[in-house]
Amino acid sequence: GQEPVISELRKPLVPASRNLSEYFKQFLFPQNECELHDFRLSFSQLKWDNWIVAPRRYNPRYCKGDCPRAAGHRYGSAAHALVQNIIHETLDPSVPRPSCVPASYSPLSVLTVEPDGSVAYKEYEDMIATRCTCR
Amino acid sequence: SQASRGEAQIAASAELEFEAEPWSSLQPVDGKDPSGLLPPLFKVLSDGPGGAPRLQPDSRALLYMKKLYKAYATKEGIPKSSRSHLYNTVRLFSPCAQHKQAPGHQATGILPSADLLFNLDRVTAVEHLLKSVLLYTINNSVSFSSAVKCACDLLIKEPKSSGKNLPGAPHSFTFNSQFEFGKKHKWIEVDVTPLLQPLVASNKKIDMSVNFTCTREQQRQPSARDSPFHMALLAPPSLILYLNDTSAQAHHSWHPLHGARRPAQGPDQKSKLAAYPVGEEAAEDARISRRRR
Repeated sequence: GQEPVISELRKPLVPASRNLSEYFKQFLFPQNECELHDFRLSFSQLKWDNWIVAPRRYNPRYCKGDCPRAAGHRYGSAAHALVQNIIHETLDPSVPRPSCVPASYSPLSVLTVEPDGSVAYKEYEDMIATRCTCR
Repeated sequence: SQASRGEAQIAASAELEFEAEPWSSLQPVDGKDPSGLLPPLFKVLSDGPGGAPRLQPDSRALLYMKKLYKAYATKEGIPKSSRSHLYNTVRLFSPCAQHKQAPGHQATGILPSADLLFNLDRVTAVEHLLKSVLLYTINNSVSFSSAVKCACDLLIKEPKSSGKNLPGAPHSFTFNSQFEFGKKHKWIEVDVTPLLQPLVASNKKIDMSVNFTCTREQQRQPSARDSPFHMALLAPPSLILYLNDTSAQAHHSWHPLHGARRPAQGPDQKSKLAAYPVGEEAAEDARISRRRR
C-alpha cells in the first residue's frame, strides 16, 4: 500500500499558506453574510407624494445574507440559531438554516394630507430596520 | 323525561346560538378594517394607493405643518429625540364652513369675527387630546415698536341638533403677545385647550364664533412710522389638535424601555393603565434582571 502514499508525496506541494487561508476564509469572512442593506425610495416613485408631504425620501432598510454556523453568535442571535444550523448540516438538510431578519427598528415621522383636506403629523413605530439577526 | 328532554333541547339551541354568535360579531360588516384603527398609511401600505380623491389643504396651513415637521423630525423622517413633548400626532383642520358676522375694523385691529365649523372626523378613538390651538395667519407690512395686546372672545355652540349656545356667557380670555412683525407670514396661536377638551372626545363637529381684538399697549400718538394698525387677516383660523395616539402602531417616545417619563395619566386612563400592568412589570423585570446581571 506504499504506492499511493509515495504518489501523494510526489505531488507538487501547493503553498500551504494559500490553501490554509482559503480554508479559514470560509469561517472568518463568509461571503454575503447576514447584514443590513439600504433601499432608498421616494414616495413620488409610488405616486403617493400627492398625500405624503414629508419625508421626501424613505429608507426602510432590509436584512439579507447567509447565517452560517460560525457567525451565529455574532448577531446576538439565540443559541437556537446555532442548533438549527447543526441540524441542517449534520442531521437533516431539509431543515433550513436560520433566516436573516431585522432585530430592532426605529420610528418614522410622516406628514400627510387626509381625504378631508386636513393635515396630519404622525409618528409610526417600527418603520426602519436598524439591526439584523439570525433567527 | 319530558322535562329533561326539553331542557336538553334548550341547552343545545343555546349552544348553537353561542357558536353562531362570536363569528357574526367579529366579521366586519363592510369587509374593511373593523376597528377603524388602521391609520391611512397602513391602509395604503396594505392595499395600495387607490382611494378617494383628496381635498387640497389651505397652503398656509400646509406651510405651518411643514415647519412643525422640520422642528420634530430629521430629513430622513426620524423623530428628533431632543423634543420634550408627549404628543405623537398633530392634526390641523381648516374650517369647513364660515359665516362672517361683524366686519373687522383695521384702524383698531379688530379682526372680523366669524362663525366657524370644524369637522373632526379624522380624530380616532385612540387619539387622546393633549392640547388644542386656534392658529391665525397674519400678514402685516408694518413693523411695530411697541407690544400688541390681544383679547379673544370665543363662543362654542352646541352641535346643530340642539341649536342653542352652551350655557353661560361666551368664553373670553385675554392673552398678551409681543408680536414682532416684518416677516411675510406670521402665525398667532390661541390656546383653547380648556374649552375644547370635553368636546373633542365626544363631538365630531365643533361650531364656534371667535371675536379677536388687538390694540397697542402704549396709547401714544401714532408717529409717521406707526401707520394705522394694518392687521389684515389673511384667512379664518385653523384648529390644531395635539394628540397622543395610544395605538400599537404609533411611536411612544415615553415608553418605559426608552427611559423617558410616562405622561400624566388622565383619570379615565388610570383604569386602562391598571388593565395593562404588563408594561410596568416588564420594565421592573428588565431592571431586576439587569441588576442581577
